[in-house]
Amino acid sequence: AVKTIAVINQKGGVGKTTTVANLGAGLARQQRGVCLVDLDSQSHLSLQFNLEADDDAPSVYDVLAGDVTISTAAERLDAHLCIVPATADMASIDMDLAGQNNWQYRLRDSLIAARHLPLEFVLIDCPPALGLVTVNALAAADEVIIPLQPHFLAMQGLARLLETIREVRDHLNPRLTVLGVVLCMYETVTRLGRDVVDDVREFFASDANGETPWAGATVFDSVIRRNIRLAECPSHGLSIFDYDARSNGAADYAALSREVLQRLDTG
Amino acid sequence: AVKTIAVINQKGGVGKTTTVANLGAGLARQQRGVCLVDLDSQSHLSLQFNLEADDDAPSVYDVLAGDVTISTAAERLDAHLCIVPATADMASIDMDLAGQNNWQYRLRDSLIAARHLPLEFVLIDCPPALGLVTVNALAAADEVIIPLQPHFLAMQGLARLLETIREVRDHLNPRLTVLGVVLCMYETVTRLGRDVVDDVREFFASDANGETPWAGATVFDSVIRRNIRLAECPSHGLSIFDYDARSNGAADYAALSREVLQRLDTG
Ligand SMILES: Nc1ncnc2c1ncn2[C@@H]1O[C@H](COP(=O)(O)OP(=O)(O)OP(=O)(O)O)[C@@H](O)[C@H]1O
Ligand SMILES: Nc1ncnc2c1ncn2[C@@H]1O[C@H](COP(=O)(O)OP(=O)(O)OP(=O)(O)O)[C@@H](O)[C@H]1O
Ligand SMILES: [Mg+2]
Ligand SMILES: [Mg+2]
Repeated sequence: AVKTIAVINQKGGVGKTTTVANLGAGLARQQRGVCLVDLDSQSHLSLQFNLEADDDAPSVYDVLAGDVTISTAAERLDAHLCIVPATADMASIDMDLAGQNNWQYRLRDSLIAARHLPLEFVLIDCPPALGLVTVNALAAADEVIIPLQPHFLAMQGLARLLETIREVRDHLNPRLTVLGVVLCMYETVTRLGRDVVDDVREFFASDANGETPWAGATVFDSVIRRNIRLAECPSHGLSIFDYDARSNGAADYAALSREVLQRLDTG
Repeated sequence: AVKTIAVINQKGGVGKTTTVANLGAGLARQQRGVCLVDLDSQSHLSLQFNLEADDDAPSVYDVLAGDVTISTAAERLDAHLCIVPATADMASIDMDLAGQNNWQYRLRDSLIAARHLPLEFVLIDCPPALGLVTVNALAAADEVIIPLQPHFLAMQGLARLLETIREVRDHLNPRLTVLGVVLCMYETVTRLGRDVVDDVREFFASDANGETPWAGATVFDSVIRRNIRLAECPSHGLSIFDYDARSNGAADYAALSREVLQRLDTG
């Protein structure tokens, strides 16, 4: 069965798009069929793969509006990787969908209709907000991966995000669970970084999380170090593996891909 | 007259909150009366000043809802600095305000009602989106400052932001102009950084911008270098000047404060 993973953190600039692009490419390199879904009106994920989705081509907006299917909107990137691109009109989707019938399940329903595609993973890139679009992603997802940059308010933001995830699990999607937190742009030298990381690891290690959607979650062992090659590769339209396979960025995202497979394959 | 400045960039994590906090503190150190307005549901600006705005205290949500005035909601930080804090309920403001009478002018009207306060500057921290809240900020502002991190899609994001600013100027706020772009987390070593910076400087230097709201805009000479002290000071509830006055961060934001004053004072 297809595993749908939403990559979410309402804090801006923490590595969501970089993680969807490179974890997606990492899973595809292991011969797994992967579909990326760009839910951000900035369309950064789409643009990283040189998809200046012009407004005439079908996009994720049309999928959520119910006008086209995922297989119509998806663009093939290589043998095992495809993407449903976003366009700027995603900026008004909140207003356009609010009040419509079943607005929360638009993405879930379109993914159910796409079950016939040879896919093992769907990765969803979310905008930096906890609005209608993110709710759609959480209602459609099996798992959540949370990129996190050690920031003094990381724990506070995480607590709010987990609350939203619990609400979606209780009211919209009973199977939703948190797979884990991936530390991004990680720099070992700062004391601030070490303190935040200790807090986050402790939070997930504690038994107190029993009935929550994050009871089985961990902080991934694979950490994504700050590495300028990760900031450069998008401008070449390449994943880190094709841009610089010997970089720290490629090593870190390859390790994360293996760890995600290990956690999900054994169920 | 009070100058209202909106600090905006829909790209996440580029230094908006850090700029509002430290430019605000820098202007206040020059004995100018400054009010900070936190429009972000993450409340990061409020939390940086240890304002865990509890849901009972008046917040910016109540101001936009028309229930309280700015002077009621504002909390004094020091002799020349106050803040209108945000709470988590700002996450639903888009839905709550949509369709209400005059929703675009809620902030503008509350600032007009606050004209009697001894203020010279109002700085507005915006969420990473171009939605209803950002439109409110642009409808209320005289000037816009755009923090920008050299990123391969910085120019593309900037173009979208400038289009939104033009639309607001044409339909909601005829006096809106762009003061400038401030380069944040600037690291001189990367080629990517240099190329993006050249593109952005060239864009604003060109005469082609004649009738636009950004015709008079420039890239500020003062550049904010990447400096870990800027990421640390918020966890101590201090501005960079009180946390580490000898740091690069303090020097850079002091220079930016002087440059902003120079640009605005001579009108
Ligand atoms: N490990 C890393 N090392 C260095 N730079 C990185 C790393 N990860 C991401 N970046 C850079 O940091 C910036 C933010 O990353 P990214 O755009 O992936 O974050 P995001 O969470 O998707 O942002 P948004 O909230 O705007 O959607 C980008 O310029 C990206 O290239
Ligand atoms: N010049 C700098 N040097 C080092 N770190 C910085 C600098 N400016 C900001 N930071 C850090 O980078 C992160 C992002 O900055 P900040 O939160 O100000 O961005 P933002 O644009 O307000 O983000 P959001 O889009 O989530 O509102 C924070 O952890 C902040 O402490
Ligand atoms: Mg992104
Ligand atoms: Mg911010």
